[in-house]
Amino acid sequence: MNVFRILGDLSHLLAILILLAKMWRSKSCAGISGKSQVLFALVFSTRYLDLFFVFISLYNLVMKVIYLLCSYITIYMIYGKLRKTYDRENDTFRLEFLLIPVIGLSFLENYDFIPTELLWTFSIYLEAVAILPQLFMISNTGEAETITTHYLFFLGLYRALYLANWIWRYHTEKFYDQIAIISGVVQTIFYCDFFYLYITKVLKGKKLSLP
Amino acid sequence: QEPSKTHDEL
Repeated sequence: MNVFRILGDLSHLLAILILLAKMWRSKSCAGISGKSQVLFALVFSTRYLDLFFVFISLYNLVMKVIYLLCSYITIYMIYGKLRKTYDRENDTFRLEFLLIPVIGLSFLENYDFIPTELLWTFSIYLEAVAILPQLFMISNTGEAETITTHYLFFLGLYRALYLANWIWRYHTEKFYDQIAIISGVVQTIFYCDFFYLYITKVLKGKKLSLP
Repeated sequence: QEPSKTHDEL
């Protein structure tokens, strides 16, 4: 465990909590893509099946349970408690365009052709693209609430910190995981355009709106 | 070294 990894995990947790706090306090999930949140729940559910098979550490176990719980609470908020505020008309990304290639790729490129490993691989590939419905929704409406942009910033920062973690681990432990690394790079690239807007607009006190 | 199959990251 290195400093990049722990900061990455905390940044991920902070992103999830920011989103929940936003919905809780405003009693609204406007501007949030329910589809992206369903994909993230699917990512956690397929990746953390190992909770039933292996014990890695108490830290690992607790964090996995927290991520899973938070992601299901988020879905309950969007499609249950706050469904009247859900902006369905602008959440129009076609999930099959992501799911079909991701399922195909996980069958083609994996470490082992066994169910748990295929599900892990699927979750890694899916996570790389799971934010696209949210980014698509922002480009549909042309704007995002500032709190939503903080959520996206910490979610992107998490993956960027994981890249630093992998470089660190390669140099110190000779550890590498090419599936995670390549997907992580792709995932981080999706945030670059957003990072630029976040730094040039949101941090200067302006609302994020697209030209 | 082969990539680890116990995935210890989150």
